[in-house]
Amino acid sequence: KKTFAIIGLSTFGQYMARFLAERKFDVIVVDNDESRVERVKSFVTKGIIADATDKPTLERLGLKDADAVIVSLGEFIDASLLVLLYLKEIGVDEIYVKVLTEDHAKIVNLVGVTEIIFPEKDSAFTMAQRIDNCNVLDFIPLVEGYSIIDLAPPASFSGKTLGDLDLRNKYGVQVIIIKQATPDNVVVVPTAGHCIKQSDILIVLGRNEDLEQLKSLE
Amino acid sequence: KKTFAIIGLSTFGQYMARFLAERKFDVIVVDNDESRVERVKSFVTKGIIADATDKPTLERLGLKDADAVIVSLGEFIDASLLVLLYLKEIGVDEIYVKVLTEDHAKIVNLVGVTEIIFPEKDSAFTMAQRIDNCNVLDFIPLVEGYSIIDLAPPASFSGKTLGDLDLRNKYGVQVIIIKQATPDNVVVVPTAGHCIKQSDILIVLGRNEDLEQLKSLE
Ligand SMILES: Nc1ncnc2c1ncn2[C@@H]1O[C@H](COP(=O)(O)OP(=O)(O)OP(=O)(O)O)[C@@H](O)[C@H]1O
Ligand SMILES: Nc1ncnc2c1ncn2[C@@H]1O[C@H](COP(=O)(O)OP(=O)(O)OP(=O)(O)O)[C@@H](O)[C@H]1O
Repeated sequence: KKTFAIIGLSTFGQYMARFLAERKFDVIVVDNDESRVERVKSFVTKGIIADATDKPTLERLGLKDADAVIVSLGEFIDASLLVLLYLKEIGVDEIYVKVLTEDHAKIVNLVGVTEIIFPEKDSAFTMAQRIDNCNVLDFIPLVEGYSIIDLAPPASFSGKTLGDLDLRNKYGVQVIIIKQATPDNVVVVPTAGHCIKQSDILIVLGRNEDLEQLKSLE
Repeated sequence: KKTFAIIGLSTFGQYMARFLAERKFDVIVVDNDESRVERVKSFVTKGIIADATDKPTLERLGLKDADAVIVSLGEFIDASLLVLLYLKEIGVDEIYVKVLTEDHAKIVNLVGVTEIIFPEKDSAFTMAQRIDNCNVLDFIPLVEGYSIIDLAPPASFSGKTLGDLDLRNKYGVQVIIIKQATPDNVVVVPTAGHCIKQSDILIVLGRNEDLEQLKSLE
């Protein structure tokens, strides 16, 4: 069972706690504001009222074993950087940081994190696409009978190229993205020459029945 | 050419202004904080320093002809509700409101808007799915530098097949869907043999620079 820790119960932090708890994960939260910890107490595994910039406190939480830690300390940029530093020293692998400004993002990037979350910028980007009727993502699930799925490649695909496999003609499906494990990389619009590894994850678009057929291959 | 108005240059509002301006739309912004209007002046069509809750000011802006108005007044919930009311009285059809809390969202919903934007909640939702490796649809816009766009085919594409055009190798882009006008039909996972008509709309995935190159073709 996965465990996630959320440091800082800003609006984003509170919703992360709720959505992760809804997915039945263990959720540990830390905030120095008692009322905010109270607000999520009913659905989190452990709610800790403490100053996250106190390193011993962080160490006692056993965060090294968490699947990921999300830092959401709002405008307290210096606090978020301290906590980020301590999490790295503790040995946490997956760290997500919610940032407040472009500069905050740049500093966090220099320190290095798994991913930066910038809700205002991301939703503005998404909104700008949709307002322009441009975002087919809202469109794809609305095309009856079609889906996009993640697929671990069947053993028979390993070592073959997309060109060899000719999935579009054989199964009527399209590989639109490949998530590679090594190197940790995302290939958007893979070419026919891409050689499939066992560790790849294929993101495939197609008719539901065709995707089912693909999933049943060995 | 489309026109959009942004009332309130919060972080979200500023990014909306930027992303819409980048798509070559006319962007009008209103904020009573001079420094915020200054920050976006270089790329918006018109920057107005004024109190948006002053109805005559709003009326003078000719917002009735805007394709959409985005309200992003942050924690000034009462101001956002007043502005929302006035926009409806002025006769603006498409109104988007960025909300701060669940309750703010409920009140706005009672008044009625085209769409509510709640960045912190939306990104938490997306993040919770991704952290669980479950939903690639939110994955696509978050792959930095890539987009999905609608494209009317350049004249030179008419009558050619996707195989002839070989866009993946020529431009590094992938046509994932084709919306046909005649017959009114959507082709998902088009094959290499698909012959492009002038009336088709191509849904293309690729790196932003490559999509720009594609858009500039004749
Ligand atoms: N040193 C600290 N230790 C623990 N919690 C902290 C510390 N500093 C700040 N916090 C908490 O971090 C949270 C920051 O939330 P805040 O509401 O300021 O963020 P925000 O920028 O408004 O984010 P959002 O856009 O998600 O609402 C608060 O709950 C605050 O109590
Ligand atoms: N009556 C008003 N008329 C015009 N502008 C206003 C009015 N009231 C507030 N504003 C503007 O609305 C903006 C609200 O931004 P603010 O930074 O408070 O939002 P926020 O909740 O932090 O949003 P974000 O999460 O996008 O940063 C400010 O730029 C402020 O000047």
